[in-house]
Amino acid sequence: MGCFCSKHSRQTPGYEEPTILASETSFTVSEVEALYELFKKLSSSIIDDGLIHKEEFQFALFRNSNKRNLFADRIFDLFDVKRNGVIEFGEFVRSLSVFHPNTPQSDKIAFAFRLYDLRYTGYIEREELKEMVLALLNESDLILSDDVVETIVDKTFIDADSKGDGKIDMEEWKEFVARNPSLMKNMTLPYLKDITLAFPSFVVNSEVED
Amino acid sequence: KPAAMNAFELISTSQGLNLSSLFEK
Repeated sequence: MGCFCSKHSRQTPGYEEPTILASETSFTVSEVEALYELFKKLSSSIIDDGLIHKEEFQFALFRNSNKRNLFADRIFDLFDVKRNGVIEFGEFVRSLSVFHPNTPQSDKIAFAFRLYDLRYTGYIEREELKEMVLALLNESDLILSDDVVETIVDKTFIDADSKGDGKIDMEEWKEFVARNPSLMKNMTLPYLKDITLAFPSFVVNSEVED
Repeated sequence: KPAAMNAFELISTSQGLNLSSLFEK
């Protein structure tokens, strides 16, 4: 007789036990189980191998698997902790946990810094900031002249680079975010608190009680 | 209005940073 809730279906590469993931993140065991339902959906949308490929990530964000976007690339790269070109379940849960409403603001601020430190130098440099502004303009309907872009980047740099050495370090970033808290808005997904409601099928599949 | 924003505010409006799309059915 078949059993649809068997562990067999969960032997996908990179699968990690929800109890362990819950102990290391802001999620409860039930929430990790619900995230597995979301993960299964995302990781089977193009290639059904239990791993999220970049095309699948892009498809989930834009409903278009070919849409290139600097920021989606950055998020994917940070989620792909092992740097093997795919997001495994454990990586997915640990990275999404940064966006949980209960996660300390300091973790969110550090993640955002890494996101914007395009060349992994430990600093956000002016050139990187300009590159990101241009990428944003490229993906939106906004048209700004190069002079206006230069002014925006200059003003931001003067404001953020309090030491005046031409680059923004983590300490300056923390101070800048404290003065501009709206910058952290997209680092919290209220949805993650309701994830068990969004993916209730985990209740059928759940192997662990919270 | 965008010209008055700081660069990071502008960047944070990117669709690529809006992960709530991942949860859309």
